[in-house]
Amino acid sequence: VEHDKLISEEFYESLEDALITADVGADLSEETIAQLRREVEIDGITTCKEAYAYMKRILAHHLLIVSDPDDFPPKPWTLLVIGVNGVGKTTTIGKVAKEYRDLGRSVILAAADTFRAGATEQLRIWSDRTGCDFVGQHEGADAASVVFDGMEAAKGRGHDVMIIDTAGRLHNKKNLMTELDKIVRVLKKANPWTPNEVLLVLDGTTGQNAIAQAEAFNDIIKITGFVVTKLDGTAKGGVAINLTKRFGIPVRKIGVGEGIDDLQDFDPVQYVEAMFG
Amino acid sequence: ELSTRLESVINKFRGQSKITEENISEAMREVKRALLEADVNFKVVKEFTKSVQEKALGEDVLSSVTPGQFFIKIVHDELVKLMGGAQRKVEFEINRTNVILMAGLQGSGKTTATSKLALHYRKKGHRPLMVACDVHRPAAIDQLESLGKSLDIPVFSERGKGAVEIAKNGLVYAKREGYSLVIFDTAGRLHIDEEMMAELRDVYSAVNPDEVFFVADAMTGQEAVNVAAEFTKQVNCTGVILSKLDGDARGGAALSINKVLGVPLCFVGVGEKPDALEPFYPDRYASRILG
Ligand SMILES: Nc1nc2c(ncn2[C@@H]2O[C@H](COP(=O)(O)OP(=O)(O)OP(=O)(O)O)[C@@H](O)[C@H]2O)c(=O)[nH]1
Ligand SMILES: Nc1nc2c(ncn2[C@@H]2O[C@H](COP(=O)(O)OP(=O)(O)OP(=O)(O)O)[C@@H](O)[C@H]2O)c(=O)[nH]1
Ligand SMILES: [Mg+2]
Ligand SMILES: [Mg+2]
Repeated sequence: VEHDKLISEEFYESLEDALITADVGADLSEETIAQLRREVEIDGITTCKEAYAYMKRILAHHLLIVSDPDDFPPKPWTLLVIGVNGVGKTTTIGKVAKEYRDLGRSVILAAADTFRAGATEQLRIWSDRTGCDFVGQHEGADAASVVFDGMEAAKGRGHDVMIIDTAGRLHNKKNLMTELDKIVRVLKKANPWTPNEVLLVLDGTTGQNAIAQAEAFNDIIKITGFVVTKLDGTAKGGVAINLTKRFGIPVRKIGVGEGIDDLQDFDPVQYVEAMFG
Repeated sequence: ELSTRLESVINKFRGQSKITEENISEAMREVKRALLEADVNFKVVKEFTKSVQEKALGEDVLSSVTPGQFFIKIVHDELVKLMGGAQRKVEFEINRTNVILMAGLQGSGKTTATSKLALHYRKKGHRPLMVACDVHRPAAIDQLESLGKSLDIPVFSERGKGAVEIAKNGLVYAKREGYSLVIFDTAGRLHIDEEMMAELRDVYSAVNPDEVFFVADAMTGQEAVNVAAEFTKQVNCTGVILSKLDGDARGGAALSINKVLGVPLCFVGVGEKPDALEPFYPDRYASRILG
């Protein structure tokens, strides 16, 4: 995109191509360029440089949702982490646990992925790294019973925060989605205020399927926030813009690496800058 | 059973008796949308729609179908043709030590695919050994060992050593013990991570693989080609395994990887269990891409 030139049809085309390449999606890309054209006309913008800044502002605006979490969370503040397979749920929990631990909170991790090989061991390592309490069972155990054990332990030991790791599940598998419903019912039975936060973790390299994922998960449990991971790679995570706009749910955090400190608060302007940086 | 997108393509030809320059550009736009929604790389989409448009205008509509149906058939057939060159059956001789190296981004399904391949080839008469070369992800070795245990397929692992050393020792062990197939599971890594790509190159040199399978997640978006290109440039990928195809992601990434890089599709993962591995069928895949 040549910034010092005057706006032309080629400029709009190359912008639309850039959005599609960033996984923003064909429809939203077209809509964004249409909105840009309108604003350019109304404000009398002539240079590519100015138009480019306008476009970034339009995108950042799509990503801006202001929502405040509860002010007085009951103990334990319960965070449920869900998403399809391999997106980074377990790793994200390790990073989030570190954040709470740095704030002096006592945290318990519940290994409710009782299906996948090595899942409980993986979370246990993150628990050790962050000084959390831990609850888990053998492979093949009932996921909801781990959640129940976690609640009992959290209440009994007076933990401030409980984070629940769940098995990756493809959203088109009805029985796996029903299991999530069961987990929420077990939580609510123990404490009707929970879960306080439900984070849907999305892989930053995912294309348009992220929309189907968000729809299906949101149908089963009310999602309160997205986490977009693996943004340290070359994928731009443009699909997050579509999701925020469509569902009115904010992106809470972004994952930028495999290390314990590789989690950042979400900032719409920075996100869009990184997309086109 | 057509999707709404394809129905709208057919509708562009409603009331028309043949395919013309006018009605085709509208229809082509819908096809372009369908392919982009399926995460096909947008350069591949541009090239494909151009060649389909030329073909459709050059053919006479069969009298038994409407121009819309005829058009969809051309698009479908061109996709099958495009993917037809993509499939590749991978077989190994039983009386040698065959080596497979697994590679790909984080979380794409490599470790699971390792156990699936081991089971697949054991059923074909091989004696497989899995080698745990992921020394980065917490409990990665545990994961592979657990998979090996439930399948009764041995896993070579050495905690506390580096990936290259484990790979070398694993190969020596495999040859000594007479395994006919050794599959090296590696850590997920970014194609732009110089240190990790160097590790992969070193493992590659150490084990001299017969096949290097790039495992790609079916839901990968537009970056799929760039990622695969870098992996192929550094460790010559000989095949793609497309995982999580039991989801509803259309999987356009595989089409793009094959078209741009010429790397064929060898298997698709259709579930989390070890038997959830299938050969790749171009015709079924073409239908899936079109939605
Ligand atoms: N580069 C990078 N890798 C990440 C990030 N987050 C997670 N990963 C890696 O992605 C892979 C999968 O992470 P997991 O935490 O196991 O993902 P998961 O969603 O719990 O996976 P399942 O439980 O199997 O569904 C691991 O190799 C992680 O190290 C990130 O932000 N950046
Ligand atoms: N539904 C489904 N899940 C799959 C498939 N292949 C892998 N998975 C799941 O995807 C997640 C990630 O699989 P892994 O085998 O751990 O992925 P990986 O590439 O080894 O991950 P890293 O080593 O962290 O890079 C796990 O939850 C697997 O069970 C598949 O074909 N279908
Ligand atoms: Mg996990
Ligand atoms: Mg692995």
